[in-house]
Amino acid sequence: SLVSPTDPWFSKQWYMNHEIQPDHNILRVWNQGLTGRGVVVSILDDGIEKDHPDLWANYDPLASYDFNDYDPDPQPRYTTSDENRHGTRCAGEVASTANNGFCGTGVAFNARIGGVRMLDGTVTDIVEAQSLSLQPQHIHIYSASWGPEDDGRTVDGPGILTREAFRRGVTKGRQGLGTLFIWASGNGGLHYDNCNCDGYTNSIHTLSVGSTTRQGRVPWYSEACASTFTTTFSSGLATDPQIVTTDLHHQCTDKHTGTSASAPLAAGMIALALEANPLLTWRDLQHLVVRASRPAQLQAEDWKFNGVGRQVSHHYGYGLLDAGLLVDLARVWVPTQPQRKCTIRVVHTPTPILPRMLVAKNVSACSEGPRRLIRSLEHVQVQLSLSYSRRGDLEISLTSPMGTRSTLVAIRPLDISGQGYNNWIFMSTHYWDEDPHGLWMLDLENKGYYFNTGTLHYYTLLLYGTAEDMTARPPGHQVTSRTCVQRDTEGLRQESEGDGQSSIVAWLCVLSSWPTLNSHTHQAVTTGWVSCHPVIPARA
Amino acid sequence: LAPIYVSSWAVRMTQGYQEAERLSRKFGFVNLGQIFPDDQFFHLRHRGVAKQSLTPHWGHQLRLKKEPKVQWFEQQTLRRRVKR
Repeated sequence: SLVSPTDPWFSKQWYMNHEIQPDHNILRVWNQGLTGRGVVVSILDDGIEKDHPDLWANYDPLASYDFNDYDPDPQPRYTTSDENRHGTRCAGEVASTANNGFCGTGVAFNARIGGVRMLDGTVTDIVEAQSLSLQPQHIHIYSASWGPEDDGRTVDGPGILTREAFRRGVTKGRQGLGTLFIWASGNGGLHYDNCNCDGYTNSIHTLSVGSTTRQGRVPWYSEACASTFTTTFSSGLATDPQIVTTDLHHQCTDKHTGTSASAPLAAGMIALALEANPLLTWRDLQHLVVRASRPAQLQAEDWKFNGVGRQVSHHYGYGLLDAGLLVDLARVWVPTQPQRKCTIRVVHTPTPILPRMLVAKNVSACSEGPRRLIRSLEHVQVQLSLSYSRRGDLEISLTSPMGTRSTLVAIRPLDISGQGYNNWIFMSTHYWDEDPHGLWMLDLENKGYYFNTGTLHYYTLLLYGTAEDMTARPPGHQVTSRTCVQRDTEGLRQESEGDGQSSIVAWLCVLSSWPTLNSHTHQAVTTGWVSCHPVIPARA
Repeated sequence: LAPIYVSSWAVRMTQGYQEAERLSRKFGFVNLGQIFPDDQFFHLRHRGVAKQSLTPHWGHQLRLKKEPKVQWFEQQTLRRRVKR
């Protein structure tokens, strides 16, 4: 029996109140006492109604700003059609207050929540970069439910400054552990759009979130693509239930939809994981999300096992995000070893594109002498420039040495552009933890009229990963030592053998017993955390 | 879709704030400060430039290009971003 919040609309939150099984398994995490306390999330959007009865208690002014008017007040601009309700709705999903008799409950209802108003004015590279680098030592998670147009014809991504903001975020943000950027994967399903044509969702620095309906089906707006990591519930057809959250004018709504609603749910769950283990780096989180996402009841025609035995789909990534599993893994995660990058120039002379063309490359040079530079893959990117008579007719896929075929961009019938791709980078998460050594096969196929022509100017394979054999890590509990040093309230050192109740998390011990589910009660640190020696922040 | 140029520039200066101020006074920009909390990128706006235009402002491009202390600059364009 799990304790539930008393908020009147919690009964409508079908995606986390155990009304369906499996759901996001958030109740279990709350009942372990994790509610997002100490974590700061900011919603980059059109503002936040900071005085909303369900938000004001968690509102964090330091995590907020208005880059339209360059002032600290992120209050949305009110219009007759309430078009600037988006940020407030996304914020409520993450951190609307629990047990206050109002509306529903945020996934991380004790996290601090801020809002950046930047979407409802002139958006430039400068505005995006400033928004994504607001207070990087204070804000832990940035959630963004916007992006280039999902019209099935656009190929667009972050500008120079925004890419610099991502890079700075992951290398310097959160005291070097790396800022967490959570992104909505896109709503272009109706236009056969593909989120690998969106440089925000296919960036290695963002964690892209897809959507599923209550029945576990692919929503009409969902875009399949290889760069999606995980999936959370959202809406579907008009008859499908949607997401409950705060709304403008101090109201509540149960009509939040789209992948916009999915990203904040994931952001909230990741906030719970960060509370369980604040030393997680941005790459640790991505590893954890891969492991904490499962096919569950999600229906897709393209589920397949990748080379390390994980099921993956272009619609859902690794599947439905399970907060309980995410937190369990976070508690015991041993920090990921430093990121390695391997750049392999495969094609560097202009090559005519045949109707069906396979470009093979045997990757063996990804080593430093006898030592393998990368033993376990993370992101794999294909960077290329090509011209093609009708861009959307060209389908590009990549098959790894372990036999995983990932469609980097599928046919886009509305993309009639003759401009081709210029230095564009496609990304896939599908080879996560695979061994990169062996034959990589790039497959270009004309899916349109036979008279399409083009030239591949260059193609570079970019492999990211780590030297550790991640598949060798024991599943579940990974305690490197059962000895846990505890301190009593006077700080005196006490040695204790593992009592089965504690586990070592990056050298911090967590006593996993949080008896009560309530907001804003402050537990004495010694009952929740003790510090072990040594504390080594993980380096990404 | 053709880019729409706005009246802002991102400029990277070798010698920080003082230099950005000097450059702004010299060419009539308004220095809106640093873009990143800790570095040399500055946000300059020019009131004499159309708020939105289909063409970049060649005059200022040329002037900035000639400035030795300007490492990099870019006239900003309108980014079409939709809520999801």
